[in-house]
Amino acid sequence: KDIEVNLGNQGLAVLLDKDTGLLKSIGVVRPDGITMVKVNQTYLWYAGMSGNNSQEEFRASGAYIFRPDGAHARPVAAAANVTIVQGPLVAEIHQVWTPWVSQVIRVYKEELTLEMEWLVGPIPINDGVGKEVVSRVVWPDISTNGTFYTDANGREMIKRVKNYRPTWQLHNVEPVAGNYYPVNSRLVISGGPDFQAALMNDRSQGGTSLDDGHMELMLHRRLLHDDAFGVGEPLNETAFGEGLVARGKLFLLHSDFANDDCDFGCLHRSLGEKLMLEPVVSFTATSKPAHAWR
Amino acid sequence: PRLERLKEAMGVLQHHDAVSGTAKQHVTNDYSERLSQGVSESFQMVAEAYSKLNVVEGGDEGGPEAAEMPVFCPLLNVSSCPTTEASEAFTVTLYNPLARPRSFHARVPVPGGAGYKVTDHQGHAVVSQLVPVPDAVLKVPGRNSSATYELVFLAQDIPPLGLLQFHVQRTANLRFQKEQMSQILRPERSH
Repeated sequence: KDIEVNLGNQGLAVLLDKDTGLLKSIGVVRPDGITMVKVNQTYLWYAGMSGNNSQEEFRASGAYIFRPDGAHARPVAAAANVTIVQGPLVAEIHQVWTPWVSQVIRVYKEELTLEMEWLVGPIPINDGVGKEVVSRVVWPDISTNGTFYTDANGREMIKRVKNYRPTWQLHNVEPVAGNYYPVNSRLVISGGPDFQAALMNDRSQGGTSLDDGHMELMLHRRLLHDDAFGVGEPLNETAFGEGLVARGKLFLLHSDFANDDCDFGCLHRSLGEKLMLEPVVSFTATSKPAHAWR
Repeated sequence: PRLERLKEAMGVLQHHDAVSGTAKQHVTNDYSERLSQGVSESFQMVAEAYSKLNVVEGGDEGGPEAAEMPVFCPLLNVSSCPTTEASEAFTVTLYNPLARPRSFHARVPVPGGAGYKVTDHQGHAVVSQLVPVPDAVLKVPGRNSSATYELVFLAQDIPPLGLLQFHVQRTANLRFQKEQMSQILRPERSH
């Protein structure tokens, strides 16, 4: 009933739900077998609050503030069309939710990192609703007690607790936005000694964990109203007469990927360094064959 | 002085509007232009440094010709690079800014209908794979590219603060093409 993708006897195995084409579980392939861990991932969107900013309650979602209309995100689509691409070096799962949301899940041979390359846009606004698109990873049956960790503008990882501020009494009237925090390189959750997970990004984004085992990052926004904090324009970037298309990568790590040489902290620290300082790639046309070039 | 343009652009872009994305659109366009000019000039400097290290052909004979200068393809994120799409043969240079060795899967945009021989600096053949560019990327508005595949190969152990180079040769050899081509499956959904 499921679709399994792996590259031989080392690295990650990925299981997709055959009904929906969505991620269902991942596991490390070891000589003594595979231990799969349940995990779901999909794309959702929040409707941006509209309003004329005449009063506080009519404040629109805009460039400065994230203010969704309602507390729940809507699925972009219930299922994704899937194409599986496999070869000696890399296995890819190309998923298409809608013409404006698609993704490549990527597993390189012998590498213990699940790469998710997202492509979002142009976000449609024909219905007159601004949309804010998120990627949400859910680890079922994991209790994280409303706690997650994010890094903050070059400082250390900071503990975030849902609907709580450590130095003052919070009455949260924004159940989603009030729990969103800057995520500059990673969002980490922990659920006991056997479960830690990190979602790492390639750019600063907003993110949260709204429920047990949830990890959520905001990817791309297109909004129709100014939020009256000073921009004076709605966050509605256009190019080629359409909304912008954005592409980027998220990387998922689980404590099961760790080993004696590299524990979970080592895993996300090492990957963070590699993402921050990627190789600089350049190309030069040549008329020489390989032996002469050498 | 050649770095000043990028340094000044980075200085201007420390403004909170640039960091957070809350500038008006015309200001954002200006930020982009400053950054682009700064990066372009810095890339030229890196290319000249490569030529002094004899990383570029002709670098030891009074400097390389313009056509032999390395190019940095800023549109690799939409799998587009005019040099790799148009050239029968090209070299790939990977500089590792980390202070320890690392491996990296290079992904090079190429047109379909051919195979590609990848050779390392010691003359050894390197295993490579042709992966189709997703349809959604091919349809990105404004993308102007003939690349429908990415050539993937592993650059193993790039030295710390150092370089690895590879030679890529397009070939009509069907055996190569067949060996490199990914297997593609389109599972039908149950519902």
